[in-house]
Amino acid sequence: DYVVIKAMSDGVMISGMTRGKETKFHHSERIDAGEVVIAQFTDNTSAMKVRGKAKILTKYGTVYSGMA
Amino acid sequence: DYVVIKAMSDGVMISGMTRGKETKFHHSERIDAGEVVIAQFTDNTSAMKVRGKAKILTKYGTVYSGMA
Amino acid sequence: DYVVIKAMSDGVMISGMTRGKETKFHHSERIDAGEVVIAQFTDNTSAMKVRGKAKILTKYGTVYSGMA
Amino acid sequence: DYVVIKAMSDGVMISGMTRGKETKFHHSERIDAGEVVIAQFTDNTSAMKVRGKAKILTKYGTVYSGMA
Amino acid sequence: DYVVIKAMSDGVMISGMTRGKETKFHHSERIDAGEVVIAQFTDNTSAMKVRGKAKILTKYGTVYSGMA
Amino acid sequence: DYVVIKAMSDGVMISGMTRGKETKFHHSERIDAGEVVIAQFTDNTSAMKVRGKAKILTKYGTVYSGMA
Amino acid sequence: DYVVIKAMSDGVMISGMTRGKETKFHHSERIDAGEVVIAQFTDNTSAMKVRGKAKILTKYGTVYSGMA
Amino acid sequence: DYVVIKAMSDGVMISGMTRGKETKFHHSERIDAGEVVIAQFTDNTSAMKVRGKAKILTKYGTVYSGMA
Amino acid sequence: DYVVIKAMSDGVMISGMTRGKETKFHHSERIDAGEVVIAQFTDNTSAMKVRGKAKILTKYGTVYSGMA
Amino acid sequence: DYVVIKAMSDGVMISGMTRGKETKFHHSERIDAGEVVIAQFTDNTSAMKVRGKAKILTKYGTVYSGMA
Amino acid sequence: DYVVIKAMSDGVMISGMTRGKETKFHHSERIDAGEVVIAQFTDNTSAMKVRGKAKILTKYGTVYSGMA
Ligand SMILES: N[C@@H](Cc1c[nH]c2ccccc12)C(=O)O
Ligand SMILES: N[C@@H](Cc1c[nH]c2ccccc12)C(=O)O
Ligand SMILES: N[C@@H](Cc1c[nH]c2ccccc12)C(=O)O
Ligand SMILES: N[C@@H](Cc1c[nH]c2ccccc12)C(=O)O
Ligand SMILES: N[C@@H](Cc1c[nH]c2ccccc12)C(=O)O
Ligand SMILES: N[C@@H](Cc1c[nH]c2ccccc12)C(=O)O
Ligand SMILES: N[C@@H](Cc1c[nH]c2ccccc12)C(=O)O
Ligand SMILES: N[C@@H](Cc1c[nH]c2ccccc12)C(=O)O
Ligand SMILES: N[C@@H](Cc1c[nH]c2ccccc12)C(=O)O
Ligand SMILES: N[C@@H](Cc1c[nH]c2ccccc12)C(=O)O
Ligand SMILES: N[C@@H](Cc1c[nH]c2ccccc12)C(=O)O
Repeated sequence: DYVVIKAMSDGVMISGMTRGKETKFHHSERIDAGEVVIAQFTDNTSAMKVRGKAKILTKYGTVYSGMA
Repeated sequence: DYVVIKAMSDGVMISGMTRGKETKFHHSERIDAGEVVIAQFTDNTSAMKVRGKAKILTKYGTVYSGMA
Repeated sequence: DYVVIKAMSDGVMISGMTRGKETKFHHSERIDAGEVVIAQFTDNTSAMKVRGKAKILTKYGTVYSGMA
Repeated sequence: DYVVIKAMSDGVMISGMTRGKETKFHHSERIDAGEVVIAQFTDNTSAMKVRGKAKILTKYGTVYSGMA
Repeated sequence: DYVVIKAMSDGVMISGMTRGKETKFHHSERIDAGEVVIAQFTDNTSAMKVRGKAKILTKYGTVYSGMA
Repeated sequence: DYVVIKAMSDGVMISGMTRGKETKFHHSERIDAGEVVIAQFTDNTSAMKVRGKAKILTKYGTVYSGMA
Repeated sequence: DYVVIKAMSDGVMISGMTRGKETKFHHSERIDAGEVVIAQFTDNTSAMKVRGKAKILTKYGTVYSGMA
Repeated sequence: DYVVIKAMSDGVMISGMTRGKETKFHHSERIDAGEVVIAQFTDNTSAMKVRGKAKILTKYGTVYSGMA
Repeated sequence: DYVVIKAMSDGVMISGMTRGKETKFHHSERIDAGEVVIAQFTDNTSAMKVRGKAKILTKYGTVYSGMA
Repeated sequence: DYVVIKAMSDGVMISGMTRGKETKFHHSERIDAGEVVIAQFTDNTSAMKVRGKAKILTKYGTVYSGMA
Repeated sequence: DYVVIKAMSDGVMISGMTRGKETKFHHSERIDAGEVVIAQFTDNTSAMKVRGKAKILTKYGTVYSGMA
């Protein structure tokens, strides 16, 4: 399982949240307008948070963060 | 298995409920309008609760919390 | 496998029933109008009971509890 | 595998039948009009019996008990 | 794998046939008009026989016993 | 994997053929008009033979034995 | 995996070919017009040969042996 | 995985090619017009060659050997 | 996984390329017009090369070698 | 799981991000206009980043990096 | 998983990139116009690079390298 995130403006942040009893951010990746990250769920990442304007492709369809 | 949650207003709370004999909240993540969380079910999370206005994408379709 | 339950009025109760030889409620989660719970079947939960007005999304489609 | 049972009148009975050489009822759950039970097949339950007026959602479609 | 059997008249008989070298009935469950049984194939049941008027939902579609 | 066999006239015979180096009938089940048998392939049954007028539902569709 | 073979005339022969380094017939089953055999591939059968007029249902569709 | 081969003229040859470092024919089966062979890939057969006029049903569709 | 190759002219070559650190041809099979080879990927074959005019059926559709 | 990346202009960079507790780039592959890379997720790569103008084919559809 | 590559002009290069911590080319296969290679991902190949004019069939559809 992975998701596809394309920044629609600069400074989009993709944060990986730790798997396990604790939930905290283990890594935040910044992408600028047009850049694309394709990120899997892993042994270390069981949740992700996206802030800023981005297009996010998931198995349930596309959702836009940072806007209506 | 994961779900996608996009906050449609500020202060949306996503709470993870513990797997096992006991059921309690192990973590609550706050997201503000436009922010998106993609959260898996895990060894530690067997249920989730969403409060506030959000768009929730699941394998059975989209449901809106916090409104009719 | 999980189900999605959205309360359509206050005081909806979602009860988890124990897996095993015995069948009893191990946890009841109350949700108010608009709140959403996404709950898996687990080692501890092999059946669920929903009381009150709610929209329930399952792999066989949507069913409404607490009303015709 | 689970089935979804919504009571369409009071006093609907959902009985779990034991898995194994013997076949008997190990638990009967009563639900009243509007209440919904979502029940899995398990190590202990290899058959179910539904009596009274209910809507039953299965992987082969919906069937109505207690009426034509 | 399970099948869904709804009695369309009284006295419908659902018989489980033993798995293994021998084939005999290990249990016969009687259901009356409107009652529904949902029965799995199991370690003990590798065939079923239905007598009387019933609607039977299977993965290949619906078949009616006890009538043309 | 199972097949569904509905007798369209009396005296339909469903024979299970042994799995293994040898091929012989280990059991023949007679069903009369309207009766239905749902039979799995098993450790003991790797082929089946149907004689007489019957409707047979398989994963490749329905076939009618005993007639054109 | 199984195939369904319905004889469209008398004397149809279904031969099982041995699995392994050698390829020979381990069993030939004769079916007459209207009779149906449903035969799996097994530890002993890795190929089948059908001679005579028959309708053969496979996962790739239906083919008719013994005729154009 | 299996393929279905129906001879459209006499003398069609179906050759099994050995699995492993070496590639040679371990068995050639001749079928005459109308005869059908259903052959699996196995521990001993990792490729097949068909010569002569035949209709070949595969998971990618039907192809005709021995003709345009 | 297998592919289906039908020669559309004489002298089509199907070469199996070795699995492992090294990549070389372990076997080349010649087929003439109309002949068909159905070849799996195996422990020894992780790539194939087709030269000459052929019709090649794959899980992504049909492609024609040796021509535009 | 793999993704397909076609450079739509020169100097497109595809960076593999390490799997595990740490997240850093282990390899960046440059492709020029028209060149195509097909890259899997692996034991070492749990996320990828694409910069520059490219067409990216994923299981959720196509997305274009480096442009609106 | 495999991809299908058909050269649309001479001198198309298909390079296999090593699986593991390091990423380098372990093999480059040249194909000329009309020739087709069908290549799997393997223990040794976790990415591929295609240069020159080719038609590439993947599970996400067809993409053309070496041209617009
Ligand atoms: N540490 C949590 C992270 C998480 C996953 N899904 C969640 C849903 C809600 C809250 C936290 C989470 C876990 O692995 O389970
Ligand atoms: N601790 C419970 C949480 C839970 C999951 N699904 C439920 C349904 C109802 C009530 C509680 C639950 C469990 O793991 O089983
Ligand atoms: N304790 C029971 C709960 C149950 C699941 N499905 C049921 C159906 C009917 C009655 C009870 C049940 C079990 O695990 O099997
Ligand atoms: N004890 C039986 C219950 C059962 C399942 N399916 C059945 C069909 C017919 C009769 C009984 C059954 C068993 O586990 O096998
Ligand atoms: N005892 C038999 C029951 C059976 C299953 N499928 C059949 C088909 C025909 C006759 C008997 C059977 C077995 O387990 O194999
Ligand atoms: N004893 C045979 C029965 C059989 C299965 N499929 C067949 C096809 C043809 C002839 C016999 C068979 C076996 O287990 O393999
Ligand atoms: N003994 C052969 C039978 C066979 C299966 N598929 C074939 C294709 C061609 C020729 C023979 C065969 C085997 O198990 O492999
Ligand atoms: N002996 C070879 C046979 C083979 C399978 N697929 C092929 C493709 C090309 C050439 C030979 C083959 C192998 O098992 O791998
Ligand atoms: N020996 C290589 C063969 C190969 C498979 N896919 C490839 C792609 C490109 C180059 C070579 C290959 C391997 O097993 O991995
Ligand atoms: N090292 C991280 C890389 C990663 C994967 N998915 C992510 C999502 C967000 C941030 C980092 C990541 C991991 O393996 O889990
Ligand atoms: N050696 C790398 C090759 C690779 C696969 N996917 C990639 C994506 C980006 C960069 C390199 C790669 C690995 O096995 O993981």
